[in-house]
Amino acid sequence: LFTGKSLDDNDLLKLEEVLLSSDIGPQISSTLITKLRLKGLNTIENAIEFLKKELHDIICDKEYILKDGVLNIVLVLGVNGVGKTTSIGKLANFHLKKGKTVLLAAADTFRAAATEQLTRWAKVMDIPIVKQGEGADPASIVYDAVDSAKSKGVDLLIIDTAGRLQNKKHLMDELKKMYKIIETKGGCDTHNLLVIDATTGQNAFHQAHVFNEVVGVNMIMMTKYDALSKGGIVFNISKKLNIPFTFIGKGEKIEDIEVFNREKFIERIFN
Amino acid sequence: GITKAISDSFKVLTGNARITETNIGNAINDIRTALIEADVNMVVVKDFINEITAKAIGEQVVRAVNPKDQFIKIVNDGIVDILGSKSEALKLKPKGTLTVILLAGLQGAGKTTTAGKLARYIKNSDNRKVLLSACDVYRPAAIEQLQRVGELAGVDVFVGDKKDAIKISKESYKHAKSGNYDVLIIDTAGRLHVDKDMMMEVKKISKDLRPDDILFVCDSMMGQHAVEIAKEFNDTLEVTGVILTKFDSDTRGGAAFSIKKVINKPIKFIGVSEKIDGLEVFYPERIASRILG
Ligand SMILES: Nc1nc2c(ncn2[C@@H]2O[C@H](COP(=O)(O)OP(=O)(O)OP(=O)(O)O)[C@@H](O)[C@H]2O)c(=O)[nH]1
Ligand SMILES: Nc1nc2c(ncn2[C@@H]2O[C@H](COP(=O)(O)OP(=O)(O)OP(=O)(O)O)[C@@H](O)[C@H]2O)c(=O)[nH]1
Ligand SMILES: [Mg+2]
Ligand SMILES: [Mg+2]
Repeated sequence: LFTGKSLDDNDLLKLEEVLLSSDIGPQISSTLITKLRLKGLNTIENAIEFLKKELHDIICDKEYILKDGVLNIVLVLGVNGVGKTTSIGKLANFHLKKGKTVLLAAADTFRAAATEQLTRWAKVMDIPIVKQGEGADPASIVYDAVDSAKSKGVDLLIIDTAGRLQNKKHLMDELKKMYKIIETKGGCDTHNLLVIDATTGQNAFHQAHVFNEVVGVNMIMMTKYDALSKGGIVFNISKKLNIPFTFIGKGEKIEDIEVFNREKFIERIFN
Repeated sequence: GITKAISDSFKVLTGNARITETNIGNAINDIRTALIEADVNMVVVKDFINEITAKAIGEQVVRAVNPKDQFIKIVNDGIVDILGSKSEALKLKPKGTLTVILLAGLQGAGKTTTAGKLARYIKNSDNRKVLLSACDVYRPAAIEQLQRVGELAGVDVFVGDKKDAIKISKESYKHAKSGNYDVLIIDTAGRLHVDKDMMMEVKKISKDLRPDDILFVCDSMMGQHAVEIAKEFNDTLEVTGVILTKFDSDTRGGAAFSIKKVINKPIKFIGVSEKIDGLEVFYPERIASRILG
């Protein structure tokens, strides 16, 4: 599509389409193209390099590293079906391979067979899991899990929650209650991990925004990156909310997780 | 939303008697931005804008209506037309003859939950004996999930004993026939449109069972790639309809518009909650007003 020739209006249009088709959104896309136009570059290569640098400066990424000598808690949240439960399996395994001890908590007591699903992952890794029956109060599982994690002296407790749409107030209240329990117990380093689906459009920003308002989001994992969507929703979230992306989910197997890499991510936008 | 965009663009044009290229220039740009913000696919937006521009300029403004309202109506009608003029029902055979419905789609789209909702809907609205078939042999506890969903829907669930989706689908078909079921609903594993093996698997199930309805189950909050994904499923399976899930979210739902425009298959139902009764027949006006915002 792009070969070594000079930039004209048509090229700018094509570049804008590359940005828009990546789910970057009209706001950021038009801002970048306007900047590009004013830059007065004369080749497509230079234009792409310019855009890559601009995008590079927008993205927030960060490594998630466990703190020593304290219980680390990751509360996993997000809307329905994005890959929370599967990602917990991957995340647990990721830390197990680093020699850490992990405990899981099945606090999705609503969805059919949610506890069974997470229990399978726990069994695969032979790690303990705190759970109760369907319909139990998720807050009580969080309560028990934190106590259990502390008494067991595990490095990391990962808590699975039910998928919930951010526009459902009673579900966001339920999540807030679960978070308050962790906060109240104290003595731990807690990260709220928002899971978003790479194929999601502009609503992903609203998801991040509301979850962040309700319980605060410390880090984000983007799943289904292997569906070949470009995941451009990363930019709006980074720019307006300053929440770092920490992991990418790229498949359904336990090893299909990688640390979020800014360069690789931007490269793929322009492939 | 788009309605506001049009209103703002036309604010300066009070008293204008007809829509011209000049006075809709700004409105067009704003509509384009609003549609993309609503997740309508870029290529679909281009075509749509061309269509409504041509229509708008060609129109004499109706005496009772001002250009702004006229233009909003043109955009709204344009969206409704593409979405489909009325809801299209399931292709149910006469009772006593087995109807087969196959569900397919991306991971996490809502297939298993929708299978249960559909089963309950058919059972209650048409007093039919429905059997669910658990053909997801990959996802941990997928079978348990469908069994629980079947309980909530009040229908039987067929569970095979081998880890072979194609074999299980055929066994469930035999079981449906011998058990005198009216409808067999096949729940399949989530799969990527770019996973050749998995797309071949669902294609084989479809070839073997020759379903009466092949429904593409899709998350309504999908972004620009919705078209590419829907196209691939449609090319592989020749779907007979689409079910859009999670419409109870506050997503604008532009994917619905994009998918319909590109593969032109009817949107039969929308998912409106996680509960077993959270399934509604599709009405284009509702979706159009959401996209318009
Ligand atoms: N291709 C692909 N599929 C994924 C990925 N992550 C999760 N999945 C699949 O997405 C589907 C949903 O995953 P879950 O882990 O159940 O999602 P969830 O967010 O826990 O869902 P709910 O609890 O129902 O809200 C499953 O079929 C997973 O195998 C990924 O990175 N790539
Ligand atoms: N709010 C809402 N949630 C829904 C709707 N449909 C499905 N869900 C939820 O979406 C999540 C995923 O649903 P599943 O039925 O497991 O999706 P699936 O397509 O079978 O997933 P895989 O088999 O892993 O591909 C679950 O949490 C469901 O409760 C809907 O219409 N509204
Ligand atoms: Mg889950
Ligand atoms: Mg399923």
